[in-house]
Amino acid sequence: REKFRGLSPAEFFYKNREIAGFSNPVRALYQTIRELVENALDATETHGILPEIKVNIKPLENDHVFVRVEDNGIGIPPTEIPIVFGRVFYGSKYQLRQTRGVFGLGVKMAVLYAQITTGKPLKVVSTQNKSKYEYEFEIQIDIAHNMPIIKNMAIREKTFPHGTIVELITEGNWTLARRKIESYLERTAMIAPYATIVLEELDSKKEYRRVSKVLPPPPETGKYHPKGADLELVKNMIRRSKKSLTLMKFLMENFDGVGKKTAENFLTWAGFDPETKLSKLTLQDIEILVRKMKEYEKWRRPKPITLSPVGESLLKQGVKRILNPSYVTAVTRPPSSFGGNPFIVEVALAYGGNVPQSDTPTLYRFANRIPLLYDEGADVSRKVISSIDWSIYKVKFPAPLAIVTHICSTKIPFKGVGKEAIAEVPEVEKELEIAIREAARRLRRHLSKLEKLYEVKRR
Amino acid sequence: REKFRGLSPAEFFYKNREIAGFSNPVRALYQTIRELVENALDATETHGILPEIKVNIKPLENDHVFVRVEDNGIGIPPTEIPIVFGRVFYGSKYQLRQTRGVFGLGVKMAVLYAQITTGKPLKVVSTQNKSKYEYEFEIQIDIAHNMPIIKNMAIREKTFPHGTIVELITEGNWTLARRKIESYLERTAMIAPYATIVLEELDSKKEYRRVSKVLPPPPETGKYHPKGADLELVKNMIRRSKKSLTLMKFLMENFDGVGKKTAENFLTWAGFDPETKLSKLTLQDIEILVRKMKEYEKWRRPKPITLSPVGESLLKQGVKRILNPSYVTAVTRPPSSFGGNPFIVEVALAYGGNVPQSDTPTLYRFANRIPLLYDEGADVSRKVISSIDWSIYKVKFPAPLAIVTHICSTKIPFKGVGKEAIAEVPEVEKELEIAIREAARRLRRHLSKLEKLYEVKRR
Ligand SMILES: Nc1ncnc2c1ncn2[C@@H]1O[C@H](COP(=O)(O)OP(=O)(O)OP(=O)(O)O)[C@@H](O)[C@H]1O
Ligand SMILES: Nc1ncnc2c1ncn2[C@@H]1O[C@H](COP(=O)(O)OP(=O)(O)OP(=O)(O)O)[C@@H](O)[C@H]1O
Ligand SMILES: [Mg+2]
Ligand SMILES: [Mg+2]
Repeated sequence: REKFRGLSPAEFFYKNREIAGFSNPVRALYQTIRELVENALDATETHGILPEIKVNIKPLENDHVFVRVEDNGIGIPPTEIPIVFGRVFYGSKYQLRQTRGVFGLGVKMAVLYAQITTGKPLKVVSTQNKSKYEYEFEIQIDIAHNMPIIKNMAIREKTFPHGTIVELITEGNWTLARRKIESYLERTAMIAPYATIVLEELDSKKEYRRVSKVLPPPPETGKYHPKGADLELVKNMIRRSKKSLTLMKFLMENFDGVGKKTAENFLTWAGFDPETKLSKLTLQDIEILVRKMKEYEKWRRPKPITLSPVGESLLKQGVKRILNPSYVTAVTRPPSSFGGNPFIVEVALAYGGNVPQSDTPTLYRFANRIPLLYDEGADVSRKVISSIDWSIYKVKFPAPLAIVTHICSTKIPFKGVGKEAIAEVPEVEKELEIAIREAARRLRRHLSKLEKLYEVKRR
Repeated sequence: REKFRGLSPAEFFYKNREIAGFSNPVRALYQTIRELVENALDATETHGILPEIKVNIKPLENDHVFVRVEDNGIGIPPTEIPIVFGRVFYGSKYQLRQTRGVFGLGVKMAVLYAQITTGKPLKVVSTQNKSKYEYEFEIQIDIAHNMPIIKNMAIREKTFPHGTIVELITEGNWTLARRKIESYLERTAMIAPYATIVLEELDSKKEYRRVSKVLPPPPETGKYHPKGADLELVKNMIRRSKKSLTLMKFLMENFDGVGKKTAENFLTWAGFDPETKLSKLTLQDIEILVRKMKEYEKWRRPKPITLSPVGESLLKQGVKRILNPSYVTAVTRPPSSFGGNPFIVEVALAYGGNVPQSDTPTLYRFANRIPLLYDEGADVSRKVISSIDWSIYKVKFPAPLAIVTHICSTKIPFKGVGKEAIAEVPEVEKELEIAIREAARRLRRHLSKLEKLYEVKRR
């Protein structure tokens, strides 16, 4: 009576594409652009390259839209090209390191949506620095098998040093999506003042030339923190380790911030002999070990080497470039963590000048340098800002006040794979409030100074 | 420099379990209960069985919680048991028919979370009506391969006619999750007054005995509507059809509500000869065909046979049972559709009696009879209710006013796989407003009557 079947990951996201942000031609076009641009920025920044990103968007007939994104990133190895574009849950960002990409899904959604609306394949050209050649592929997805279909392929001598060009023709509502897309690119220019971003449309060309040649130090790949351990993780680590390894060495080698002293103290507290060989552990021992790892209060805090905050100087430059305020300040908080995941909150506050007047602070949200434009009502940043009484900081609405919030983490608590709203993790909420209030206090000092000057002038 | 890898679906949701609602021990325990209860209700209602559902929740030491859900549903075929509990993206609800389950993911998340927090396997006993035997399995998930691991298995002569018992031990915060879970079950009793639900805790037992023996007619499996067609769907349908089939017959056999006349009219309008054999179609023909299918305005509206609204009588019974108001009214709207997906909006309004006073209407949201308790701020129902000026309906806040909204569809526009908030689809929003205002008008008539009676009494 019930018909049982399984779906491949591609089938699942084909059937449920609205969950990934591809709910209608307006939203899908926006999501397509951002998936491509986020990949381009990951391919440059994370590897110490000053980003040069060219975006072409050209509406065609029948609600089709031509989209082209070119970057000067590290390029993609030719053997990987078909799979990274043709297989859901495949990518290079499954490591513990701050990147925009995290799911191994984004560009496949763009390929899928184009495929089911226009039937046109993705076209990609990519070359790596070390290679003499550039590789061109036309790719579609075999949805039932979650595998790429290579429609065409070419190898040529390279015509550019390194980078990737992605082209597709997808169904989109350019008229309605346009402002959101332009806003997305403008905000990307805000958070990444070292990036040059060009948007070429049918009738116009907008260029955000970089205002800084300084890149924030890229993040490094790190180890899991013992606070965030779970049974499956630890069992797998033990399975991959030499059976003769001691418990102490096992912890030191596999976890973040665990030195000899820390390992010994923890294991003794947890009731284990630090010299126990892994081979001697029973399943029950492992369960106790993991439970104790989660309970232990004396682990060192997670190292922030896996993170790459923008920093106060670049934040201010980006805000000045886009908002042109009369006053700007930025706060980068020290590293914190939730459940073993390190994170850093950064806030910039802009006041006056060209900042538009509004009844509540205008909020620019970012997570791992990704601009978040939808679902503000469900986002933790909006919640914190709405809970603040701004009058104590001398702000009287309507006011020309804008707040930029940026959360960096190896585990952004996104509410969905479409990456729009961030869940209310208490530690993150607390850090946001501290940072926003610090920026607000500085604003108050500035406004007080202005008041005094104004008083003096008047007499 | 970049390390490329793929994840199995189980690995993906293990790493990103917060996206499915398993973000912390409070939320995870709530989600575990609801995934099991929703499966139990699908296994009964959808098959014309008056549900008997027993839920046992017992906190153990170390934040472990024992969970057991028993139902009198149709049971699971023994060959399917390991896979439905051990493989992500596998289930029996991938058809066009209104069910609570839609993703083929829910119970696997519960199994996964228990596995990584307590190491304990899921235990399931199930028997079907036609079978002499009951089958017991202990199952875990091979996360890397997205396959079940059968830890134990037994076959016995059956001890009950039909149904399923699911047991697991998971990490959970029962103290903090308790009220939400009790609320969830109470609301389930509200929307399903024909169901008997028993909740047995350590120190208490709550029974919602059914107040009706009437089941709403179960939904039937239906066909796709041409309005919602896409290239991939139509290409696959053509691939599976006889090459000699005419375009006209193809549309009539594969799509909802397409009779001979409709097919002929559409194909002629779209520029096709209705007698064209499928084998004669080029890829370009198919692209034009699909585009025209989406554009055509004269398709018959989607048939609601795939839906199963609760109906006004049962809605009122459920509301009376739980809220005990002095006044209740219910509105079941006629079928509507968005993008080819049929849907029905139902609203109940309760006033006075035991309905608590509040500053805004208390909202009870349901989608395919699932109570939605989180993310109300991001939900379309809350948006509609907040946009209504209740004073025109004689409601002065604080007021004892409660609104129940129920959306049934073969495609609920959930914002995430955790099934909490519903996206703002314009057609759904419009239907909600019509239904709520209709109920509000009836309330106004009732309140006017009361006013007049009061006036008469006073003189
Ligand atoms: N422009 C690009 N330059 C270099 N590598 C790229 C580029 N675009 C995609 N890739 C590679 O393809 C992989 C898959 O991209 P995809 O967008 O699907 O997933 P992701 O970026 O890893 O995660 P997310 O789903 O969160 O975006 C990336 O991890 C990266 O290795
Ligand atoms: N109590 C039960 N009685 C009968 N069948 C069940 C029961 N629990 C689970 N199943 C079967 O197992 C399948 C998988 O359940 P699962 O919860 O993972 O997915 P789903 O219910 O189909 O969709 P969703 O992820 O939206 O819940 C179901 O489709 C159903 O066929
Ligand atoms: Mg990506
Ligand atoms: Mg389910």
